[in-house]
Amino acid sequence: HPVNIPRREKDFQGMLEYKKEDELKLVKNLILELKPRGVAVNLIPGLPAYILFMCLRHADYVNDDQKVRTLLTSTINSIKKILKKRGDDFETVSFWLANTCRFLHCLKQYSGDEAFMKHNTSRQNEHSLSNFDLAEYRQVISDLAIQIYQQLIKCMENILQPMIVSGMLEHETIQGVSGVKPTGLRKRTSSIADEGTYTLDSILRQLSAFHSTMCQHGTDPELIKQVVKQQFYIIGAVTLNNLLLRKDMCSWSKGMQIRYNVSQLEEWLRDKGLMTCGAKETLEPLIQAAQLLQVKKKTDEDAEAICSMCQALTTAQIVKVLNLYTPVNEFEERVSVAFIRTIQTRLRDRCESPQLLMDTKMIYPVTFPFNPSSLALETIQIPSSLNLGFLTRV
Amino acid sequence: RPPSRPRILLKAPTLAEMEEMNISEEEESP
Repeated sequence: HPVNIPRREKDFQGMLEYKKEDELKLVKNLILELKPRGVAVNLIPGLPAYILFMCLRHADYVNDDQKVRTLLTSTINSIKKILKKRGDDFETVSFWLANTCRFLHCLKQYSGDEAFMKHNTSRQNEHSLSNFDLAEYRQVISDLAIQIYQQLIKCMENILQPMIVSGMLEHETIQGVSGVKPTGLRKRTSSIADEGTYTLDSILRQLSAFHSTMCQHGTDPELIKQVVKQQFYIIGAVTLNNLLLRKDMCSWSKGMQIRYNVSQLEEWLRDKGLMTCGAKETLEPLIQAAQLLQVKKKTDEDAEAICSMCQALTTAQIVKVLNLYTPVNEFEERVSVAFIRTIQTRLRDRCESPQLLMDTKMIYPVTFPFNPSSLALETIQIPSSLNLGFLTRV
Repeated sequence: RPPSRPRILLKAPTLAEMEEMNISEEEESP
């Protein structure tokens, strides 16, 4: 019986050997039955991706193209399967977006392609795939990551959607007029906002919950920025659309409330170090609509100021706000038809869509900038909680 | 592997083709 000499760390080559018949068990334990809130909570971020890649490395190392193919195919299909089953759970989708991207980065970082090796240690270069070029599989995995990203946005939108109008428009914090709805409106979902009324705070807490979940899962910072930008776009678009459809929202005080809410959202971005991710800019139409509610709307000079201020609003949107505008009190008159004509004349040669409402379903195209990892594969140890005892470190 | 020997490009099915392969496998083993 061979003496079990403990191998020193440097003897491992960062691969995991497994028998072909154990492949189904591998994807079952590592993908299909892994609970993001359970075992996965205290894993190192991206561990499933590293484990899958180390298995792939061994199949490549022994020059078994069939084993490489079947592992990649069952990995991809298992991820798709779990997302079909639990695709409405933000944690699950975020977890597998982070791991799919990490797997994709590993395929690049260890592809042997110079372009992806700039930040590698010499040790990491030794771990490059030796026999197979998986460029075509990288494209498939990138397509999968795009699908998962779109699903994540849908997930997040379903959670945020019911909060936006209440939190950004209806709930008033400035004049101290409490807009608490009767408790009958209590939401059933287990999400953050379980009180009767969604407030701006509910939105901010939910944004923070999304953000910390993605960080905990090891999602690429560049990807988190794109998700946050998309979240802010949805918040801005839904808020503006409701403003444009509701007379009761077009008042001087509502303009003030919106500007306050926007400043809180910007504060949140600053707090998370996300001021440059483009999220703030997506709120520009809403910001300008709020300003439009507060500026003077009488003279030619006022008209000129409005036209130069409202660059992110279409003419239809500007005219709509002016038509819906409700004076502060009986001393203030409604916006005159003549004034609105002046605005329309000034803006007639603008080439823009006649659209009134923003497209709340628009998703910015996503990119996955290459993000190599400094993690040394040979040091990775597999927690027993993953039930992967049939894998052998090589 | 001598660095000079290029890696063999593995042709990959598309996501959709993979899904079809997966469905047919599942039908064979209910």
